[in-house]
Amino acid sequence: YSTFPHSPTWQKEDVTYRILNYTPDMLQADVEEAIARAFQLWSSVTPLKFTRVYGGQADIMISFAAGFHGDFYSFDGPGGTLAHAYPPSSGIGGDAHFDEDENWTKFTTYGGYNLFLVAAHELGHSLGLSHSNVFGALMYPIYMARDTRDYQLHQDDIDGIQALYGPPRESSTLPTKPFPTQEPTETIPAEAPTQMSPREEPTETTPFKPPQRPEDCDPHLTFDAITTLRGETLFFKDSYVWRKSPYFSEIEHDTIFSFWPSLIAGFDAAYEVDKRDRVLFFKDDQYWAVSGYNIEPGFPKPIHSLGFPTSVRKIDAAVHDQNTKRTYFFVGHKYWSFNENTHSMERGYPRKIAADFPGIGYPIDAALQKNGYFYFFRGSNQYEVDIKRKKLIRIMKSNSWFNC
Amino acid sequence: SALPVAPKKEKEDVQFAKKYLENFYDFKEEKHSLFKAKDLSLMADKIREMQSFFGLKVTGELNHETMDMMKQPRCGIPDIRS
Repeated sequence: YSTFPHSPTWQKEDVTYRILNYTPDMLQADVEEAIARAFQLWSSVTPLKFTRVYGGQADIMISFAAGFHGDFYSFDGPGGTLAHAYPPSSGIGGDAHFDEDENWTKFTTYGGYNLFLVAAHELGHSLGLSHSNVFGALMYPIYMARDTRDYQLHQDDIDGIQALYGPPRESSTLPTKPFPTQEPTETIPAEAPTQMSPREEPTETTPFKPPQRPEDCDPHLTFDAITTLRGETLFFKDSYVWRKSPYFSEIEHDTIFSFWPSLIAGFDAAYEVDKRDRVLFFKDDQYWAVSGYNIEPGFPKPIHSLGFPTSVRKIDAAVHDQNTKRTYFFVGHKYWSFNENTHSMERGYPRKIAADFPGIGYPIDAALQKNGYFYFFRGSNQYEVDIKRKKLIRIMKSNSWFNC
Repeated sequence: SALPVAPKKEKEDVQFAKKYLENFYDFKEEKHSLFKAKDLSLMADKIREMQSFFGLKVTGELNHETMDMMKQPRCGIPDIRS
């Protein structure tokens, strides 16, 4: 973490804030709740108390504006700079400005910016924190779409703010955990409960609890589907995504919802056709095509439109061979070969997996192509196969990609 | 972080990078500098500072991942200040 030069802080524990105007992107009540939640993040780990005022000068004045808005930092239209805020002092000190040209949202979605997340970051500035270079910290300068339903401050953020204000008082009446968010039951697709046993159908009194994300190095970790995407590798399990980027050594954790909110969790298979910047996701007898965040129109489509017989209800795994432009679909003990150039299944298929890929067994959970090898994932093991020779090279743990 | 984006034109990138480094890394381009090389060296220093801040490979060059990082949506407060 870092602070501003001379570490300015509020020389009091009771800090006031005022919301000067609103964004038309969100309900006023949602704007107020997002900002109140953002303040609560910081009050829960410091002695600070934040009180909202409705007129006159407050310590922290919050507003939405586009382009030039009266200070030296004009906003730049959609994207780029989303917001900024000033360190503690009189006048403009502490104030937080949000770029009205952005699309502000209550939840993390693609194409929008979660106001709670951005507000929490800017209020960190309003309280005296500058940017942190700790990846994953709230005060990291780059917007990171993430699931905020049970959002907690990163330890680096807590260390920073407590270096300025100290820990909360023992007798503090404030809860130490952020108050529970409004469960977005109205936005989670009704299919989501398919991940739970019928006994746990969500009722008014039972909040929806997605299964916990397994630890990266859990020796029993298995995957539903794996694909590359613009140079990164994405591993899917239930609603969770592990992202391995060539730029960062750390594995990033996301949810399917944070990228593709309308897609159902629990994919069966996924693969990328890199030359077309296109990834296909398969679930049951349907499949979707996405390009970055965007889901291509006309999807989902039935998998039978690819040429599978009606007896095939779902597929286990898929992998695309960038060299031959063939995609292999694995179903039970057989596999099909699909020609991406002619968009048709090849003759002579299905063939037995055991005949052409000896030693890897079936059914296959997920498949990946990387560096001239196929990687077939079955349970907590993965089988590295030389693509040209179709020869099993070695067997590794499925999560060996996570630097375990 | 956002999903990676598609590649962009180089000249635009240099201009974009200059503005980015001015906004967030205290880069001051000497508009009337006679020594182009000095200007480039100053900019390379700032690129290195930015790469180091984000944990990227420190090369001083405007490579793909550096440009990608600069294009990510972000907070308007500088990352470092003189």
